[in-house]
Amino acid sequence: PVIRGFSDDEPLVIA
Amino acid sequence: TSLEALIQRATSPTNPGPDTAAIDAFCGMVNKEPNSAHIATKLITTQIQSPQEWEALQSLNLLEACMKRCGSSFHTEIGKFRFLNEMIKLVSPKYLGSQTPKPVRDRVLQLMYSWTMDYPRETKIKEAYQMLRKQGVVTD
Repeated sequence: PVIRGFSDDEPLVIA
Repeated sequence: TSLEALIQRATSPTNPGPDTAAIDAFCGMVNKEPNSAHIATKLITTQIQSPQEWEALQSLNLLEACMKRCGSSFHTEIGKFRFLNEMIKLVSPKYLGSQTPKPVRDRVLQLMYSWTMDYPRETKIKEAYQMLRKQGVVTD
């Protein structure tokens, strides 16, 4: 199973 | 003195010129105190969004000094979209771009562009900059 680690970042904002 | 106190001194709108002592002390503390890169980045994020142009410009100068003099833990924090998004909002007309003074907008783009060359391993910086070009925020 894919372990969904806590990503310590957020998605890129689109200008 | 804490990072909070030092950044207030380093970016105060009443500074007649750059407060190099406060800038040096801030960078020194970031290098000395473990896990301070994250706190330093959050403090800088707040300061660069100041509506006072001189305060925002001094904050961007502090940011540049930290990039040059602080270690990879600081580069890692700046190389996250969590931080880069705040720089994007300053220059994007969809967010704060129209209220941000032009010298501040120009300085943000100049820093991001220089970082794409100076820190090629921080691939998110290049990704963010290329997005700004694609969206027409950055012109040649």
